[in-house]
Formats: sequence, structure tokens, C-alpha cells
Amino acid sequence: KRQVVVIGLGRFGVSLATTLYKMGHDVLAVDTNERIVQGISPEVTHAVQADATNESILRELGIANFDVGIVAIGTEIENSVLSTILLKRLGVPYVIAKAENNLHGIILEKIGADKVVHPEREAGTRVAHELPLVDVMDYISVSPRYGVAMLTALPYFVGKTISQLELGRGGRWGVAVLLIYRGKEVIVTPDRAETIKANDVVILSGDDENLERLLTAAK
Amino acid sequence: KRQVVVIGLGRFGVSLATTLYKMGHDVLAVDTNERIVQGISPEVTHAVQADATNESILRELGIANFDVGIVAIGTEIENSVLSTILLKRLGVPYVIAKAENNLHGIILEKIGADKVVHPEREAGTRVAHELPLVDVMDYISVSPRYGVAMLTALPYFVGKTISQLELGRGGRWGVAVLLIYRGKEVIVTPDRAETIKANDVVILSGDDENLERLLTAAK
Ligand SMILES: Nc1ncnc2c1ncn2[C@@H]1O[C@H](COP(=O)(O)OP(=O)(O)OP(=O)(O)O)[C@@H](O)[C@H]1O
Ligand SMILES: Nc1ncnc2c1ncn2[C@@H]1O[C@H](COP(=O)(O)OP(=O)(O)OP(=O)(O)O)[C@@H](O)[C@H]1O
Repeated sequence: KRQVVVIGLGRFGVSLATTLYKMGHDVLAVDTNERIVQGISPEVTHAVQADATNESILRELGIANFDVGIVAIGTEIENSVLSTILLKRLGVPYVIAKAENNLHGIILEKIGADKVVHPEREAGTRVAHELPLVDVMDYISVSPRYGVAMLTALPYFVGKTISQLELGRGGRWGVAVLLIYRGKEVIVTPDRAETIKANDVVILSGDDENLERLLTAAK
Repeated sequence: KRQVVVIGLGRFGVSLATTLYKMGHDVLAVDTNERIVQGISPEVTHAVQADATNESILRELGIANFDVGIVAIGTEIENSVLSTILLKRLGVPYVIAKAENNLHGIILEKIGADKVVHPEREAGTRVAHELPLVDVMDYISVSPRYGVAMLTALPYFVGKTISQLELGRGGRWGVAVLLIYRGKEVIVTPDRAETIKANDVVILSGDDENLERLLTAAK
């Protein structure tokens, strides 16, 4: 398990810190705001009120021993940049920083952030790709035209086999069923005789056009 | 193709509107801020300066004829809620609304939003899951413990076959290769003899623990 420090407890920082803690990692959450620090403290390993642009405070917190640092400070861009510089200077091997806008993102890359996240911008592109496929619960863009989509089995699918649905290799839709998640069971690369059941979660792959055509026809 | 109206051109709204337009949909972008409207106008079908809480203006814009409406207004929560109510009242079949916080999200659900998006919160959980797998480019959480991850082939994989890597059914890692994206070619459910090449993009599935164990060992 990892030692992770999360600096800045806005919506992104809180979600990240509490999720990592639930996944079993050691999470130190840092913010200047005492009320926020107290609020999060049951949901992380430790929560500390501190100014993360203060190098000696970061040293005292043992930041140099952390595997991962995340700077999730938003509106105060200079604080975000300075805190990122300090984490790298103190030797944190992997630092993720959240950017407020494109220029902020460029600065963070230049000063050494290993990964820059733009939550609002990335949510916009993700929702755009899920949109034609309104039942899609999640989606990975493999190329600009090809994707992997997760969705709950549509009524049209239920009770039919993969070959009856004309999915899979050579099937007329050009869409494959990569995986079925049923209750707690995972069926990886199900074969053509597999019957789709109600409440199955399916992972499909195909050209975005083909995915859209299939899901539109299935309604 | 869809007729989509995007109301509120912050980072989420701009990313969504411009991505949908690039995907070939008809996009009307609306904001009260003239400068923002002018800035986006080359990148969407039409951009209009308007107050989206004004029902007669929405009627004039022909909102009733749109397939999808997205309310991407952030800080002005009452505007976000009122605009969402109006889109549903005018008969837009599918309305997505962005929420500022949990209470805002609950209100939007209650007043009829078909889908509520929390970009910062969702980015937090997504980054948390990608974190142990730092090379992962994207990730779908199929269940709280099982996921599908997209990544570029690690040097450790390159030149080996799927069976040599002990991936796939019965392999000791408990991780399957669902898909390989190579140049422009997509290999769905590759067989065990497939050799991984440099620059392959692979889609893996497995328990999060197993994915992490594999990727840690591969480094
Ligand atoms: N120097 C600092 N040290 C520690 N915490 C800081 C510092 N500067 C700002 N913060 C904290 O960062 C947190 C997040 O910043 P802010 O709320 O501006 O970001 P945001 O972009 O609105 O966040 P989100 O979009 O994730 O909700 C705030 O709670 C703030 O107190
Ligand atoms: N009644 C309204 N009609 C149209 N546009 C509106 C209305 N009220 C607010 N807006 C616009 O909504 C846009 C987005 O709102 P705001 O910037 O507060 O959200 P945000 O949460 O910071 O956005 P993001 O996180 O996506 O960057 C602003 O450009 C604002 O002008």
C-alpha cells in the first residue's frame, strides 16, 4: 500500500483522499481550513491543518517519505504551483496536480508535476462520448473513433445469446462483448453461446459509430 | 446526429460543447457572457448570448426541438436549477445537469434532471483508482474491486506473447488482455499466441489487486 499526501480539500481533493483511504492506502490530508480538516478526519488516516507552501512545515510532516503527493488546490494558483515545487524538491517521487485552466496546467508541467488533471475539462469530453450512448455507465476512448463502453444489459439483450444478438467477431454490428459482470461473477471474453441475463453489466468494444448504432437499435 | 444545447460555458460546458461539435453533432452554446459566447463560436454550430432562466427566450431559441440539453452552470445554483426545470418543461427529452455539491445534485435529481454530473468528485475517484496503476491511461470501475484498465504496453510486456506473460485464463496474474490497439488496428480478445509490440495500447481486466500486482512486478 502507498503513503499518499493530499493537499487541498475541495471536492476533488476530498473525493481522492477518501477513496484512496477506502482502498487501503495511508492518506494524510492537508488544508489550511480547520473546519474542513476536522470534517474529513474520520475518513482518512490523518488530517492536518497546515499551509502547504511552507517548506519547513512540509519537512516536519515527513513529506519526503511519501510515495505520492497530490496538490488539489484550486483557485489559489500560486499556492498550487509553489506546493507542487516543494513536493518535488522534498523528493516525493510522483506528484499529481490539479489545474484550474490551460495556462495553470502548462506551468505545473514545466515545474515538474508528473501528472496534471483537469477535472472539469475531462468530464466534458467523457460526458460527450457517453452522450450518444445514454445508457452507458462508463467509457474509455481507445482512439478518437473506437471505444470501450460499460452498460447494464438493455431489455433487448436479455435472454438472448451473444451469437443471437449478432455480436462478436463477424457479427453484423461490429461490436464485441469483452466481459460480463453478473452479481459477483466476472465472465471474461464470454463465448458466443453465453446468454445475457437481466442486471448483467456488460463491457462492449467497437467503433463509436457501431456502438451507437447497436444501442440505438436496441431501444 | 443529435441536436444538443449546452447552457453555461465554464470549463465543463466548453469542453462538452466543442467535443460534441467535433463528433458531428449540432451544438447550440448559450451563456449570458458575451465575450465567452464570441470566443466559443467558431467551435460550435451556433453560440448565443442569452439568459437561460428566461422561458420566452428559450422558446424563441427552439429549445423544444432539441434532443439533449446540458445545464453546465456552476456557482449560480438557482440559475442551474431553474434552467433545468425549464428545459424539462419545454419538453427536452434528455437533460444532463452539472452539480456544484451534494445538495445541489439532490435538488437537480428531484426536479427532473435525467443525469447529474459531479466533475470534481468523479475525477477524484477516477484518479484514486488509476493511482496504484500509474501508467494507466484510463480506467473503468466494474465493481468496487474489479476494473478494466487501458495502458501503453510496458517494456516488460514488449516482445512476449500473452501466454509467456502468464496473462489470460488460468494465467497466474488473474489478469486478462481484452483488446490490443496497434496503430489503427484493433485486435479484440487476442489469443494466447499474440506477441505484444512496442506502442501497443492494451485493455486489461482483473481484480484491482491483481492489476496492481502485475503492473508493480512489470516495472
Ligand atoms: N497553501 C495551502 N495549503 C493548504 N491548503 C490550501 C492552501 N491554499 C489553498 N488550500 C486549500 O485548497 C482547497 C481547495 O481549493 P479551492 O476550493 O480553491 O479549489 P477548487 O478548485 O474549488 O476545488 P474543487 O474544484 O476540487 O472543489 C481549499 O479548501 C483551500 O483551503
Ligand atoms: N442564467 C444563465 N444563463 C446562461 N448562462 C449562465 C447563466 N448563469 C450563469 N451562466 C454561465 O454559466 C457559466 C458557468 O458557470 P460558472 O463559471 O459559475 O461554473 P463553474 O462551476 O466554475 O464551471 P466549470 O467548473 O465548468 O469551469 C458562466 O460562464 C456563466 O456566465
